[in-house]
Amino acid sequence: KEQYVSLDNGFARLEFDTHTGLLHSLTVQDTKVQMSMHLAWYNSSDGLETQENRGQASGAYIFRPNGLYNVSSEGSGEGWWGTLLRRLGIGSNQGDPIVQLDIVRGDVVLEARQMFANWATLVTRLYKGQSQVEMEWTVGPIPFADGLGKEVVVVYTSDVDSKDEFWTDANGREMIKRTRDYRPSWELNVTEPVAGNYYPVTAAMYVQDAGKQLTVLTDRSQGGASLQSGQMEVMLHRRTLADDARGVGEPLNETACGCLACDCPGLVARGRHWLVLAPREEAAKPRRTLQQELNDPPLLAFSAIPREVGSSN
Amino acid sequence: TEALEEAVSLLQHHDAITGTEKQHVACDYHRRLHRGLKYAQAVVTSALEALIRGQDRPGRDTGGVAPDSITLDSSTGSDAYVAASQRVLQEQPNPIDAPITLEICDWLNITACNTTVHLSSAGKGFMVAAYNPLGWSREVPLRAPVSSSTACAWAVTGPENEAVTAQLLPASPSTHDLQQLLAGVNATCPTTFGDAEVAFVARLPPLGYSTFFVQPASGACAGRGSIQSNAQDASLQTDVDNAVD
Repeated sequence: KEQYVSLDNGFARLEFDTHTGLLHSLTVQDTKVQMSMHLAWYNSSDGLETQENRGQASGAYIFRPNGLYNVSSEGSGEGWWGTLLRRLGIGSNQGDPIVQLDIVRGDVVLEARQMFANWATLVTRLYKGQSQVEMEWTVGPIPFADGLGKEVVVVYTSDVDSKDEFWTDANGREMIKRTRDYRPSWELNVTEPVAGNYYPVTAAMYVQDAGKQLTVLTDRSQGGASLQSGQMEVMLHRRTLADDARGVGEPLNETACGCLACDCPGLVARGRHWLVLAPREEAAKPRRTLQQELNDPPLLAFSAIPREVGSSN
Repeated sequence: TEALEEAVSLLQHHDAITGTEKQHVACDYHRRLHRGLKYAQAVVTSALEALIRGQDRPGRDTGGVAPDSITLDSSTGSDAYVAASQRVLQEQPNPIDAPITLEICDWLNITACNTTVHLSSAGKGFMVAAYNPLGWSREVPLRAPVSSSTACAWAVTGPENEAVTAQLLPASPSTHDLQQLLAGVNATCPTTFGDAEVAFVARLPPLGYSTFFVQPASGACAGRGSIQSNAQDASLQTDVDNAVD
């Protein structure tokens, strides 16, 4: 009956909207942002000659999107009418998705589990004593029975007034300022408003305004963009059905190796992002420290318990 | 280290990183990287075993713990760090004097383990050795797969034999789906699948390791209902904050 359910570990507080199942706000100590995150997919251009894609398909090398759609249990691209609209590049962003939300509480970790579709889930975690928010994403096998290639992204939307600026890392070292639809050394003719604003994110990207900085740390190299003020999106997984004619000669449609049957499942990917919110002047230290911790996790090894444990010192 | 070179060269190849290769080439990368990974795991686990047994230093008085903070200047460089590390190492007691064979789980992120130590089903508990590759001490959440059919509550003990706050979480439905997917495409590799995870926050020394012991907790089960409802039963209230590096 409550509109919001909260997770609070004493360092950070998350509020989820129980009506939509989506994140509503994030507060870290005295810094608060209204923010949400959801999964979406770009329809991969198939390379058939249209004015939009100019004959270029999305593939292993090329990102050439043709419409953006929310991932949801109803709208994963399987209905014929939706498929037709999507083939025509019509019907982008049909409002906010509604997702199943489950909460798990305990002394060590608080979890919010969101199921966007049976092939796309997010788990948001707050651990005891930690101020960063862990977001574990799981995507795949990406369905393609509708004949549409899909490139799945997570979209973080916030009220950070970043305008058209965002920062991405240079191979884990300095953060480089990016400006939407702009190149510092030549006059850009914008023909790809989405792909043309994607940059490598090997470790981190952030948006900021006068008071606060919101960072996404990644556990692997990905691609990312900020297509609106306060927004960040990161590419998670791709499955295309056409070759992009850059030399591979196959669509990017990877299956499990060693599986030779016709119905071999496509790959599933699971990874983690850490969200770091901090006052702008103090943000660099936690961002850089946590970046190192995410990229150098502890190495775990297991064994049976030695006999002497408990009997010695 | 010779065994690791194949993995290093492949990890630097642009097609291996980006996916700009045909499917059969991806599978070849997969095979080679897996072989390199297994070599690397053998190197790392043997090093950890040696640290735990204290075999790489005289006597059995080491615990594999590096100093918490050492001031370096340009005139002394890393030699001072090594010397200080060895001093600290020699001051640590080694609580374990038994044969230990460490193994690494390949699929911890889906609550599965392909080791001969059947974490989920043996019911006797297991040891976790966690090595921190960073040069500063840290508190880091760890998760280990367990089976709720073995025990409905689990206790975690730290390196000083102290109780560590632990929480039992049910595996998510998507994790169950991934376990079934893995079982379907990888039927020949013995794997144990946990339907739950024990989560705890580990305090790890810089450039060193800590050992934790995960065991079924006796007498903590009020019933055999859902794991989630027993999560509080699995919690031990002693904090890790007083642990010693």
